[in-house]
This record gives sequence, C-alpha cells and structure tokens, in this order.
Amino acid sequence: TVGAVAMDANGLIVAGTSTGGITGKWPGRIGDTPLLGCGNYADNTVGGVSCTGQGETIMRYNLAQRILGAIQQQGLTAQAASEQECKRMTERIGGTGGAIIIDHKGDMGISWSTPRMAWGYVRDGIIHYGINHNE
Amino acid sequence: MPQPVILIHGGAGDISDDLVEGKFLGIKAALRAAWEHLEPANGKSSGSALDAVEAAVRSMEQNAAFNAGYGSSLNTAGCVEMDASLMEGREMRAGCVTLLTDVMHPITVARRLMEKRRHVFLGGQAAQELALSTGSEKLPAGALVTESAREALREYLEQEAQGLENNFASSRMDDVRTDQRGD
Repeated sequence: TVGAVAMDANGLIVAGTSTGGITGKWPGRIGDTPLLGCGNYADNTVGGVSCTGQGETIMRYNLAQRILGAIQQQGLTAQAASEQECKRMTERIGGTGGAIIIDHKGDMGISWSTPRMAWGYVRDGIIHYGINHNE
Repeated sequence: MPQPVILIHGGAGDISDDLVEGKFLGIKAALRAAWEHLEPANGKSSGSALDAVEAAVRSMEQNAAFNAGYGSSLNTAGCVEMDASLMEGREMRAGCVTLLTDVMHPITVARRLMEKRRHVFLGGQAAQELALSTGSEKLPAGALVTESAREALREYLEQEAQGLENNFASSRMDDVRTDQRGD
C-alpha cells in the first residue's frame, strides 16, 4: 500500500491511498484502502490520514477516523493521536498497521505498530525520510 | 498563508533489509514529483494538494518496490486486484474504487470518480469501465505482475498447504474472542 497527504498554500488538505491488497487474499476481497474513515480520510477542519498494514485490522478498528477523533475530541497533536491509535488498535484487535497524518494546522503525525514503515515528507524544500522506529 | 507540506508512506510491515534501498529511492522520487505541484512558483500559484497527492501516489504505483499498481500483491488466483481512494478536505468530496485490474494508476481512476460528483464508491466491472472511459490505458493481462509478487504468493500457498498460520484476517485476539455460540 502507498499513500500521500498534502496541504497546499490555500490550506486544502487531500489524502490519497492505493494498494494491491495482501498476498494470498481471496479473489474479490476488498481491504481498508477504499473505505473512507478506515484507510483514508480528509476533512480540512481536523486533518487528512492515509493508513497501511493489515487491512482486516484497520477496517475493524476504523483507524483513520479514530486518529482524527483523538485530535478533535482529546485535543491531541497529530503525532500523539497516531501513536495512541496505532497502539490501541494492536492491543484491541491484535493486528498491526501504520498511518500518516497532516492536521488542520499543518502539523504531521507518523506512526506504526508494524516492524517497519517507509515514510517521507517535504515541507521546507528538503526531503526527510525513514523506515525504522526511533529513526 | 499555510505552509505547503506533502507527507507520504510506502507501506508498513516486516520490510526486509534488501528492500529498503528501493523503498527509499521510490519515496524520494515520489516526493520530488509531488513537490512541483505544491511549491508556489514565484508566488504565482498556491499549488494544488490534489495534484501533489495524485502525483506522489502515481509515482509509487508505477514503481515495483511498492505494493500498488505495478508490483501489487497477488490473490490466490495469481491475479492483481487493486483498491484506491482519494478525498479532499474542503467539500469532503471523495472517489473510492475497488477490484480494478490491468490499469497502472487506480488513484487517477478514484480522482475521475470524485470529479464526476455522481457516486463516491465504485467496484468491479463498473470501476473498470470508468477507468477505460476516462483515459486509463488497459494493460495486457498480467502486465502488473512481478516475479517477486509471484514468489510471495508461492511462499504463502506453501505455508497454507502446511497449515501454518499466515492469514492476516484472523488474529490471536480473534481466537480468544470468538463466542462459543459462534456469534
């Protein structure tokens, strides 16, 4: 799965996600990516989210919505909300996944409960990227 | 004026060391493709988050290092079936497509659906027809299949034949939680 979230100089937030799914899925199986609020979501008043990982887990947990809810109801930062909800999803359901977020202020969140997640961003014309925890 | 920013991911899981360099090259290429659409050139344009997100995802869809488009995972029949969704945060319009085959850029099909403002979610043959009627090229059957995806499927089917636990859908917690009455 691949995903992108962007905010432009007008303050528009857009989120996009695309995937081949999981190896060995049944023909006709649909994952979290096309389900709004699970694998992908955008609302200028809260933020934009793109998720990746075990689709069955992300769907059952509604990961994108939970992260935006933590920002809106608990007032968490994008980073704190993504860490909290990736962790809770794994505790509650057992599967793993990751998410990237840009909130309504333009702050970012990058978190995952899998061993690795490839990520990258440009804000100031400089590319930042990584794949390991605590990198 | 908000400061433009683009943030991307290239998938999460147990990514082996030999795949890391390819992922990093793909991440950087996708960010370069996206930034062109965001950076206000001489203050003339405010850039477009929509174009930037589509450009970043398209860059990764055509890169075999990522599980999307070319290099997608295979289903048990050895075929590629793809999902994508795109959503903008001002009017909260969205396009979601599923079970697409033999087109390189599902994210562009999702954008075409969003732009038509008729439906939000389209699947199977209808999504395929939308793709081809809005400019997506129909690729030869199997064109999106890579050798490493075939290898991953072979491994999966061998594990399944040996009765090893390899199904994402079920989890340890599920086993514990299943109600004895079968609910």
